[in-house]
Amino acid sequence: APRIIAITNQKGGVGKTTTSINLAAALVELGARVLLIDIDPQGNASTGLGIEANQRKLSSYDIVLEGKPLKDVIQQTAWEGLFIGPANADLASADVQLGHQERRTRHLRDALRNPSVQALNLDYILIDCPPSLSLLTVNALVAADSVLVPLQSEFFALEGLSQLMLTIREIRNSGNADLRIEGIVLTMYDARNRLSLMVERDARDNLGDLVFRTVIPRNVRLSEAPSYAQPVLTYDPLSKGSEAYRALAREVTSRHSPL
Amino acid sequence: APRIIAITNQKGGVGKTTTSINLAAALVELGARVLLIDIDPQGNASTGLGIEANQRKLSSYDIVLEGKPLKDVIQQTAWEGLFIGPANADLASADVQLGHQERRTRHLRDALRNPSVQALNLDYILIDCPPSLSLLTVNALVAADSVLVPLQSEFFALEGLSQLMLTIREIRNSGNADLRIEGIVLTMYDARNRLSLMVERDARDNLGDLVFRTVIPRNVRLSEAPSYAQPVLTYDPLSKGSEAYRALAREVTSRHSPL
Ligand SMILES: Nc1ncnc2c1ncn2[C@@H]1O[C@H](COP(=O)(O)OP(=O)(O)OP(=O)(O)O)[C@@H](O)[C@H]1O
Ligand SMILES: Nc1ncnc2c1ncn2[C@@H]1O[C@H](COP(=O)(O)OP(=O)(O)OP(=O)(O)O)[C@@H](O)[C@H]1O
Ligand SMILES: [Mg+2]
Ligand SMILES: [Mg+2]
Repeated sequence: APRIIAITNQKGGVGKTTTSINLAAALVELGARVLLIDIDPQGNASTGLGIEANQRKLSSYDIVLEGKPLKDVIQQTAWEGLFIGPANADLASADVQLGHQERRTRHLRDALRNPSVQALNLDYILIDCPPSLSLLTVNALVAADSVLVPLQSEFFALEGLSQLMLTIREIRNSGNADLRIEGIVLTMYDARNRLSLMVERDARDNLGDLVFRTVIPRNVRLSEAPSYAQPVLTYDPLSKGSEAYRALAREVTSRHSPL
Repeated sequence: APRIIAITNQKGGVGKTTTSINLAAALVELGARVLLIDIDPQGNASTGLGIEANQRKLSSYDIVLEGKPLKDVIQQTAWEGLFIGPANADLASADVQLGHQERRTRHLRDALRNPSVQALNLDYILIDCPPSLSLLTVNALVAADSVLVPLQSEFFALEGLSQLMLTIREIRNSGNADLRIEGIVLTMYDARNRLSLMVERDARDNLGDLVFRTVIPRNVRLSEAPSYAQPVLTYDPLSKGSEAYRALAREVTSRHSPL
């Protein structure tokens, strides 16, 4: 069965989408078959992988709220082995609608762990989450085997981490006892910036091995790539951003069975 | 009556809190009395103005959900003329709780436009919003006279703008007919970066005078200031960040009657 990783942090703009797109692409480079589920109503991961707004008639909304089978909603991207469950604005009302339903936190889990998913022969399912601890994000945490947390190398980002860790513990106690922390990855890191060094020291002191050795540097090629609707690994394969996400993919896969 | 400005953008990490804190401080420097309402469960604006977590027994949650009078919840900050309605983690459940209530989008409006608020003799009330179009953000849009939108000079940030404009139009048609756009301010702008120039050109071509002339440059002093629990205007008064927010305050006040 594929390993399901939720990429989440309720702090905004920390690199969740950038990590989702580029880690997915780097895992595919290593030979994996990867599905990226975009559950953020903004749909940035879908845009970043070239899915036009008019190609998202069926979206993660249909998986989570309409019970449509995964295989009917997901699309092949331009890259062999990389699939996407796109997001559209319908997701904006998902929270309110989920609120009234039975098993409201388990809709995504039921969809991703349905026996029919085996036929897709996936190695990884990544879930790009919105910047909140809403019912959509809780659905991702209940569905996932593990959580990968992008941590921006900034002061406000540290503040949110303890709240997120509390939420993960609550989910483990209520909806998903097996939920593990895949790891915390430092993003937008700038070694010349005192704050980056401070955040790294704080994170490694308090979280130890949970923090990946790989650090993602601030690299303008990472923010340019989405405007060309592709991962940085194909936009600028030799950039620092590409190298960093390849290293992250190697570190993630080394923690599980080989591909 | 004070002018109420909601500082909002559902895209995460674009500079909402940084703009809220520093525009508030710059308006106070011009002689205004300003209240900053923090309705983001992350509570970054509260932290950035030095309100410790254990000093937030009463918060915006009590204003929006418990109907407590504003004067009982707001606190004086360390800067004369600058007040704050702090946020705490209680707000995380506000959306679900608001969902079941009458007048669920008007709780904040009723609190901020209550006649007793006149006695506080405020010139401006700024509202720092979370990165979502949730009921809390809708409460801010229904309460406000106008909306100030920080726009990060990045590709993904442009994508969310049209969604936000649609939401503002919906609010104008349903809950708040007088809602105006105060303006759109470019943030984290780096003139050496092609993307910044592209985003500025796109924004000014499509939105014209709605885009403030003032542009906020990327400036490390802005991201350091919160770790010293103060606005950049007192942390490093001569920094580019301070200068930019002073210019923004002058531009905002020039659009209204003099203080
Ligand atoms: N390492 C990096 N170097 C430079 N720019 C980056 C880096 N990582 C992300 N960015 C840029 O920073 C912005 C925020 O990143 P991104 O959108 O991935 O964060 P997010 O956590 O998904 O945001 P949201 O909370 O809105 O979902 C984007 O414009 C992105 O292109
Ligand atoms: N002009 C700037 N130059 C450099 N850093 C900045 C600038 N503006 C904001 N920052 C930093 O970027 C990060 C994001 O800014 P901020 O937290 O204000 O955004 P936000 O929109 O409030 O985020 P959220 O969506 O999580 O509420 C913060 O760490 C902040 O210190
Ligand atoms: Mg994102
Ligand atoms: Mg904020």
